[in-house]
Amino acid sequence: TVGAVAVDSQGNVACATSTGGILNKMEGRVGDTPCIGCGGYADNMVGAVSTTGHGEAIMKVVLAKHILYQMEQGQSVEAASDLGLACMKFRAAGLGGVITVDPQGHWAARFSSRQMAWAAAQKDTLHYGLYEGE
Amino acid sequence: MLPVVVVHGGAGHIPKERSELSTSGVTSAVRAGYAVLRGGGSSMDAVVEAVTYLENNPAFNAGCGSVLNVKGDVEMDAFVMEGKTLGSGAVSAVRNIANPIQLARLVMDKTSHLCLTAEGAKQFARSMGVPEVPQESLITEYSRMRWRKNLAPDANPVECQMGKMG
Repeated sequence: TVGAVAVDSQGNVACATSTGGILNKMEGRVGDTPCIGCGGYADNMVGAVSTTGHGEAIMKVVLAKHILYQMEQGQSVEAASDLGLACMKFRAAGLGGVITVDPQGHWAARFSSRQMAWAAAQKDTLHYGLYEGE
Repeated sequence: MLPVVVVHGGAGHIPKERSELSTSGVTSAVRAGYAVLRGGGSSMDAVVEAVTYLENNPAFNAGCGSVLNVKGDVEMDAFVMEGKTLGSGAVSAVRNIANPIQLARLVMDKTSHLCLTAEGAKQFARSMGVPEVPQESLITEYSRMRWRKNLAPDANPVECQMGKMG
């Protein structure tokens, strides 16, 4: 799975997610990616999220919307992302990762899996990582 | 407020020999998306540009390089959403399309629906003039190798892709 989130100069947020799915899936299997609130969500009032990971688990906790709900309750982009991933791990036994932005341009790239390739560009500065803590 | 683009190339197990490919792929994609923002483009333009880059990169599981279903075929899903109007578009189980993310955006921009699937999505793509590509052009040697490996009776495809739960 691949994805992107962005905030533009007008303060508008957006998300995009695309995937081939899970290895050797059944024909006709649809995962979290095209399901609104699961593979992604964007709302100028709160922020935008794109998700990746075990799709069935992501769908059970409606991960993208769950994270934005945590932000509505006052959590930071990092804390809300971690809370969403923790919920997915403990309630649905699933691993994954998310990228999250809020309309002010705060951003996070968090994951519960061993690795997730991510990159961010802001103020002409490039950030990237693959392992936890990078 | 500071404009920003963030991308991911998928969570899970990334073999060491593919880590450099993954890192260079996501940094190229985020540069492409950020260039759109710097040129005055919208956040939607930026995310579609970045994901198109990733779909065209065979190192990632989307577009070219997608994992295969149990029959050895490519079936892809994609989704876009913009935060101003909550407009969104999606496609699921689409085949023979190089960039499903662009098709998802067309669903958002040109229809009153949120998601089109399988044959209906393909018909919509034709009506929009989106070119069809041979399935073989989306399949890599790496994805075929993983498909074969996971046909074994004792294989665990989810664990193979996502890694073991800690």
